[in-house]
Amino acid sequence: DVVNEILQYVIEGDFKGQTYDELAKFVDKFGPRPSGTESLENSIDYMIQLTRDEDINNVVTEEVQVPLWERGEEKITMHEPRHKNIAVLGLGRSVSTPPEGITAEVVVVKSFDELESQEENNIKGKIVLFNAIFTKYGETTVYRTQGATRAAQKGAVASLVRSVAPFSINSPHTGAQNYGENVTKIPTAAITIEDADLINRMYERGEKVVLNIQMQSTYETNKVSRNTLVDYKGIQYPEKLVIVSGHIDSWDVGQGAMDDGGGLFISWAVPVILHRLNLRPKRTIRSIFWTAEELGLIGAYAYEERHRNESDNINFIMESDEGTFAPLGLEVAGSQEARCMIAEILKLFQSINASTLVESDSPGSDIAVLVNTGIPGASLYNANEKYFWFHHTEGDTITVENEHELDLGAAFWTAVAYIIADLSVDIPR
Amino acid sequence: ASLPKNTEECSNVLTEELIKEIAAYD
Repeated sequence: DVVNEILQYVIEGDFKGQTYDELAKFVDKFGPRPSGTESLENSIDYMIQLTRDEDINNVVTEEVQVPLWERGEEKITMHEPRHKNIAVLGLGRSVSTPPEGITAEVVVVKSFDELESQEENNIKGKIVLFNAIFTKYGETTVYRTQGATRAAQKGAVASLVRSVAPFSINSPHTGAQNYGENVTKIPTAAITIEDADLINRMYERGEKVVLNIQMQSTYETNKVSRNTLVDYKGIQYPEKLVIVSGHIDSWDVGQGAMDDGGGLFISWAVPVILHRLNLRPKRTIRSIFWTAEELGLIGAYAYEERHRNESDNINFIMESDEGTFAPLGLEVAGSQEARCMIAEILKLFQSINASTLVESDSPGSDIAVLVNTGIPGASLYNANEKYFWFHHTEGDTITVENEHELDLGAAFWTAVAYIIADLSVDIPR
Repeated sequence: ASLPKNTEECSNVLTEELIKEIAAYD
């Protein structure tokens, strides 16, 4: 009756509300935790101590070289056709503008195809605004990650992107972007949906839109951070691993409570809950707190490289990085037999409405690095319809989280990990 | 693309023994 024991203990028993309380303490204490900062390293030390305070002492860290991109002053002012301040968040790794800023006319496009169809003379010396309407994150985010490179290739002096979000109350959403090789690095930033639509309407009416963009930032590549590994040793096959995970770093806005504080804390809760209930599975459950996810899955790539020769021991890998709202089930990658085993396990969670198995070739963010090598894995499938309202914004605070839903998530995460780690057979590759 | 799984297709994939083992956790 393990599932019921865990659900009862977390949802109604002594653990009720503890995931939320610990998450709230954590994000209130450290606030945002960007890659390469002292805040992130202090938060890692805090999680290690929090785990040891639970009498779980099998905790190690592994060093990872990470970048530090630090935002300075950012300001966009519309000069023509009228004066207006434009809310802005620079994108990760963006270069600075000169101190006086860049003043130029705006060209609005809705897609890369539209950009490519433009004469180079029409782009050269101008600011390109990518006003791509949000469809799915994976589809729309390319304008954020590649927009600066594509605009620079056509001679633009700066690029702006409509925030990658389906909804906005004038909130800009930051995020990572990468400069391609052999292109001029131009400043790049996100503006709000409202301002992107405003500029788009003016542009389509034939009005000349002129902006001044002022952005300052610094970028260093030689900082050191750490992945944190908490092992809850299995009693029969300690070398075999079932991994649960979330990332501990965040963007420099809000508190990173949703992205990915919730995923971090339900993964931290797994060994804690099992230890408190004295439930010891056959295989080892490893909780990993990934570092430097936001600037490109840097901790996950380092882990995969460091543990490549042991990867056969990973039986299953789980990650929560798309919200910890009410759990609905799992988004699973693996063979037909692996998916059927997980589907059978999920049937045990009908009482909390978390029995749905969604198939995906590449679930999660960090774990995609390992799943793509053939390891079966899953991400938390949850009622995250509003996730991208808050993603990478000042609005990502503990206020977004719900105490009961975090309890459901922690209980579900723990029970699923326990069952997989305790079965008599491995999840097949 | 993510698609909800049709679990009926699993009926011939897992052994009865394994299905019973998993059910025993409830």
